[in-house]
Amino acid sequence: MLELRLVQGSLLKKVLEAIKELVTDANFDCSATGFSLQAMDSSHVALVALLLRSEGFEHYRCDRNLSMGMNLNNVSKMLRCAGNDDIITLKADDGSDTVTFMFESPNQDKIADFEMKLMDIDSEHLGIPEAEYHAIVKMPSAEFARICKDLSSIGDTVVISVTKEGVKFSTRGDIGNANIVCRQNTTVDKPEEATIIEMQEPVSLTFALRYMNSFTKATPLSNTVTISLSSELPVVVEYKVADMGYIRFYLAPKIED
Amino acid sequence: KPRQQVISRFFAPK
Repeated sequence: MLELRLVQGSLLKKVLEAIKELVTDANFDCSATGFSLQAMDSSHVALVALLLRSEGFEHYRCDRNLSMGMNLNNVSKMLRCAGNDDIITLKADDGSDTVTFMFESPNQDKIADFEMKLMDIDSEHLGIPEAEYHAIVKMPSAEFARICKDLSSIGDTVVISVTKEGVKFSTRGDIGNANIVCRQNTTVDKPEEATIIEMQEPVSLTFALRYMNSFTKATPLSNTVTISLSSELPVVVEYKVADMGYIRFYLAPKIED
Repeated sequence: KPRQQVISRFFAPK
């Protein structure tokens, strides 16, 4: 028996909008720790890891570890029927091949049940080792989204370089090239407007902008984004999901042959 | 042109 009640149901709506472009089908795993997902895009270039900790739910009942295969486009269709202020409850019985999404309006005058078929998905979990990153950049998520969008009108790849000067996003294409430098800036009115650069050593990596742009679908979840870089490692682009967890996007770098 | 690597090159199956 599984029953997860999320008062801030809009978070789940935003989570689905954030990952459905990157991943088609995925297993949602429920355990005592929380509600999680790990999945790769169809090209195995990017990986998304979601965790919503059990403490973040108003009610969290998960009698045994359960893995539920879902088509994310279909989940998104279901969740789009929930109001932004609705309380969302996920329910599944042991051995059932369906999951039920229950939507309650804030004043309890409307209650809806949407039952969705589950699917069998073969997926292997990858071990993501703890890594020391050469540089960690925390910046406003809207700023990062703007940079990725702007650069993708010029080129296909972005070089992200962190030095003492700041973080530089560069691209080149047929019509020309572009460089955007963001310097550390902590003298802002609100902490979420700050750009904070922690650098152990300079790092420069090349990534496909198509994936970066896909990651920025998570922007509505959080005012800030954290970009962790190490040479020879996938970049981690992390958005916090309120105080209950995170979405982490891992993207393998491009290398010169 | 730079070559795209895959995630499994960095993370092994559990």
